Amino acid sequence: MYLSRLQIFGFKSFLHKITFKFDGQICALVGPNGCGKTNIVDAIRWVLGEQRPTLLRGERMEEVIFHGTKSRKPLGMAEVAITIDNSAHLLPIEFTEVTITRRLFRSGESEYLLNRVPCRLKDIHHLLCDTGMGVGTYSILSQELIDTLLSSKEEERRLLLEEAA
Amino acid sequence: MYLSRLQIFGFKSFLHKITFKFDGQICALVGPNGCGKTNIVDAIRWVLGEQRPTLLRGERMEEVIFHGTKSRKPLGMAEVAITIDNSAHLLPIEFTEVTITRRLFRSGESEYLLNRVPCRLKDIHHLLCDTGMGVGTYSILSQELIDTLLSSKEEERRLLLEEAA
Amino acid sequence: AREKFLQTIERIDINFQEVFRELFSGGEAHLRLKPGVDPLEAGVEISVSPEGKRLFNLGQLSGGEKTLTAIAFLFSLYLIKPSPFCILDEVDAPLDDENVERFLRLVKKFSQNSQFIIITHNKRTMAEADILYGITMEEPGVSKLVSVKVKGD
Amino acid sequence: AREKFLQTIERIDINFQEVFRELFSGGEAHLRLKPGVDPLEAGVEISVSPEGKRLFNLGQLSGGEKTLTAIAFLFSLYLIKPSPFCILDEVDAPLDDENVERFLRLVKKFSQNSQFIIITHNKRTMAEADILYGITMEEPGVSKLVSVKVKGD
Ligand SMILES: Nc1ncnc2c1ncn2[C@@H]1O[C@H](COP(=O)(O)OP(=O)(O)OP(=O)(O)O)[C@@H](O)[C@H]1O
Ligand SMILES: Nc1ncnc2c1ncn2[C@@H]1O[C@H](COP(=O)(O)OP(=O)(O)OP(=O)(O)O)[C@@H](O)[C@H]1O
Ligand SMILES: [Mg+2]
Ligand SMILES: [Mg+2]
Repeated sequence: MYLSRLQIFGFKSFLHKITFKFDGQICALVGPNGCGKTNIVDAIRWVLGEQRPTLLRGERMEEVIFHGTKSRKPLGMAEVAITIDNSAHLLPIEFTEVTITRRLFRSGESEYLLNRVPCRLKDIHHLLCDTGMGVGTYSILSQELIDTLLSSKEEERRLLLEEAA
Repeated sequence: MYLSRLQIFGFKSFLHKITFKFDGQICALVGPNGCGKTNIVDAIRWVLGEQRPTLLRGERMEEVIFHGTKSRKPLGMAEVAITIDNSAHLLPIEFTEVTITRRLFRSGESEYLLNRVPCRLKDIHHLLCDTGMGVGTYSILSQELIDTLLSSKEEERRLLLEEAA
Repeated sequence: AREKFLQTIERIDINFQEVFRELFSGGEAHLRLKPGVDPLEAGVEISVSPEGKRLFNLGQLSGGEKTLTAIAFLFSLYLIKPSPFCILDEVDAPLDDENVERFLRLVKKFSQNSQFIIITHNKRTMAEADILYGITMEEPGVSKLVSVKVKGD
Repeated sequence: AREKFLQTIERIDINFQEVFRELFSGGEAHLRLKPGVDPLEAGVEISVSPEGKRLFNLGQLSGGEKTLTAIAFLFSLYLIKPSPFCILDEVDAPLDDENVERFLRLVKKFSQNSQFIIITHNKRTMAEADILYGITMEEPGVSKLVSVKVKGD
C-alpha cells in the first residue's frame, strides 16, 4: 500500500490546486523557507482525519482555509484529496484504489468522501485505524515530535507504542 | 569589551583542560554531533553565574562535573575560567582584564574567583548585571529559545526586553 | 492480551537496539515499560548511551544525538507494524555530514517496504531521492509547484 | 521611569522593523506592550508578516520564518544595549541557502560592535568566520580541540 496521489486546493497557502504524484519510494520536497512544505504535511494529517487544530499549527480548524494575501482575497473552502493504492488490501475495503476527500467551508460545514461517495468522518477513522496511517500515527516525524519523544513526558512515547503494538 | 579567553576543565565532556582564544570578531565552533559544542555554551552560562541546572540541560548542578565514560572515571571537580577584555571599562571594576573562575566539587562546595581573588557568587552577579552578559542575557540564542520567544508565552520576551531596556 | 503486549514490547526493544546501533555505529539502547506499574498503563522508559559514553538522562544528549535516538525509536515501531508511508520533516537539519549518511542508509533500507516523503534543505538527502518536488512562492503567500525531477534525469 | 521605559519600547519596535525587513527583504513587523495593562507588567506582543503575506498568529510562520523572526527580535534588543558577545547555537540549521546569506550579512554588520561565537554545521557560515575551532571526540565521551583555522590561512 502506498500514497499514489495528493491534491491540495484552498488549504493554507495552496490558493491554486496542486497535484503531487508520489511515484517513487523516496520523494523529497524542497523549497525556500515558508513556501508551503510543512503545509503539505498538515494537509496529509488533515485529510486522514486529524481533528486537533493545534496539530495543524492553528487555534481553530477554520484557519486551514486559504486566508488571503495582501493582493488576494480569502477562499471559502479548503479541499484535500489523497489517493492510496490498496492492491495489497491493507485497508479493509474492496477497492484497489481508495481516494479520501475532505472539505471544510468557512460556514463550518464539512464534507467527507470515500471514492467520491459521501461518508462521515468516523468512517474514515474506522477505515484507517490499525493501518499505521490513522490519526496519532507514528508515520510523521518533525523536530517538535523529536523533542516531545525524548522529554520526560512518557505518554507520547506510550501512545505511539500502543499504535504499533 | 569582548571575550578573550575561555578555559574549561572537568566540565561535562571536557576531561582534559581546553583553552579557547577568541581572537576574532566571528568565531565558528564546528564538529560532529555530540562532540561538546553546546557544552561550551553551557560552560559560558555557568561561569557567568547561571544557577538553574535546567538551563544547563541537567536536573542537579552536580551533573556538570565530568561523570566518566566506559573507560574513564568521573572527576571530582569542574572548573571554568573566562577572561574578558575590559579596556572600555564596561565592567565596573578597575582592571583592564577580568578573569572570572568558577569551581564546583562533588561534595557540593563551590568556589568563585575574580582575577584569582576568592569572592562570592553574588559579587559576580553584581559585576555582570546591566552589561548584557549576566544571567538571563539575550546574548545566547538556540533553537529552544527561538521556540519559546515565538510561543504564546509573553513572559520570556518580556524578561529579555527588560534586560535591554 | 497482557502476555502478547509484553512480548511486543520485547520485540520493539530488540528493534530499538538494532536501529540505534546502526545509527550510532555502536552503543547501547534500551526501551522498557516503567517497572512496578500495570503494563497496560505504564509509561515507556528509554535509556541510551552512544558508543563508549555514559549517560544519566536523555536530556544530556546533544541535539543531533536526540534526533537519531527519536528516529531509532520510530523505526523500531515500524519493524513491528510497517506504516505504508513515512513523512520526515527536516529531521536531517541538526545532523553532521557523517550522521546524514547513516540516516540516509537507514532510509534506503526501510524504503524497500515503506514510501518516504522527506522535506529537506540538505543536498545529500535530495540526491538520494527517486523523485524531487520543488515548491516556491513566486507570488507571495501562494504556493506553487515548480519542478519535478526524477532520478536518472 | 515609566516614560523612559515606553520610549525604549518604541525604539526597540523601530529596530525590530528594521532588522526584520533586512532578513525578510521586506515585510512588516511590530512589537508592542499588551494594551490595557500596566506597562510595567504588560507582556510583549509580536506581530509580523513577511512580504506580501497575511498572518494571523505567530504559530502560522514556518520553521525558518520563526528563526529569522527570533533573530530580528534579539538583534533589536542589541541595538539598544549591545551585548559584548553573542552566541548562536546552530540557529542556521532551519534556514534555506538564501536566508543563510541574509543571516550572515546581518552577522557581519553586527560583528563590528559585538563578538560572535557561532556553532554551526553549515559550510557557508564556516566560511564567514575569522577563526574556526574544530572539536571532536577521538576518545568517546572526551572532548578534544583539534584544529584552529584563522581566516587567510
Ligand atoms: N490559512 C492560510 N492561508 C494562507 N497562507 C497560510 C495559511 N496558513 C499558513 N499560511 C502560510 O504558509 C506559510 C508557512 O508554510 P510552511 O510552514 O509550509 O513553510 P515551509 O515550507 O515548511 O518552510 P520552512 O522550510 O521554513 O519550514 C506561512 O508563511 C503562512 O503565511
Ligand atoms: N557531566 C558530563 N560528563 C561527561 N560527559 C557529558 C556530561 N554531560 C554531557 N556529556 C556529554 O556531552 C555530549 C553532548 O555534547 P554537546 O551537547 O555539547 O554536543 P554538540 O557538540 O552540541 O552536538 P550537536 O551538534 O548534536 O548539537 C553527550 O554525548 C554527553 O554524553
Ligand atoms: Mg517547515
Ligand atoms: Mg548542540
